[in-house]
Amino acid sequence: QEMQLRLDSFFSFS
Amino acid sequence: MFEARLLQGGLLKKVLDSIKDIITEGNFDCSPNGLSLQAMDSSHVSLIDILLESEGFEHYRCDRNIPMGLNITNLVKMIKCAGSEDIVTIKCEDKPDNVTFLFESKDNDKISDFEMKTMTIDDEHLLVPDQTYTAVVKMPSAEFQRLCRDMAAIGDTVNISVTKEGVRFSTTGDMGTANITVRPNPSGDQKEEERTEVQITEPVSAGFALRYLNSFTKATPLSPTVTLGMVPNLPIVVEYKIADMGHVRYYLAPKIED
Repeated sequence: QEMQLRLDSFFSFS
Repeated sequence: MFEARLLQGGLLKKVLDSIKDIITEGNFDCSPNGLSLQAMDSSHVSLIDILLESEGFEHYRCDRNIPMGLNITNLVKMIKCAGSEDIVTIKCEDKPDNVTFLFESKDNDKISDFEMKTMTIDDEHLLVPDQTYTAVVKMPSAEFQRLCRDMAAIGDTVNISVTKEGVRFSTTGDMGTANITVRPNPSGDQKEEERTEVQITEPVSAGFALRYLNSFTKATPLSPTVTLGMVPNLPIVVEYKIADMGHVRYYLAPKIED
């Protein structure tokens, strides 16, 4: 089973 | 106030085509440097980053930073009314309730103006760090488009592996598997835009959703080449450079084995 990661777990909000 | 005149109005249509499947609204940030947009899709899996530099416009005036919040679906409808050869001028006040689009035909025999309401959009700017990519692949954009389309016919996820020998795209679905390897060919007789080039410091491999990659390839008409940048365990960047103007860049978070 594959899980799609979200971008906010890599980049922070400014 | 903000005023920008673009001789190749068709470029705006192409830029909108490259984002309309991914976002429904966005803040176009007008600044003295140019017109930019950063927006995530609703599930926060991908990010669009557009830059149209002020130098690329025939006339550009921006006195202060103005966020121009626009509904993309409506914007597409309005820009569709411009002829592909039209000169397009975008105008708004410092705190705009409306944005004006002026379309002039090339022979100056038809002038249209459209006014569109702006909207307030909560800014969710992500800080994308400047990074050195472990693997950078430059290839013809049409080739990448074809490849993503073919892969999507077989599976939902593509695994992209880059080694100095080339780039391997693999997918698996109910009907079977598919592997396509694209090899670098810098010494051939091809024109620069027909070449595939691979620069790596170490091999990288990761899985990505084809649905998103396929949406990104809507930017293909903007550039003859596309550049993929990868770092282990980080989002991939897919970049289409717009000649003398800037870029449309997409970031996509990887998929992992659960």
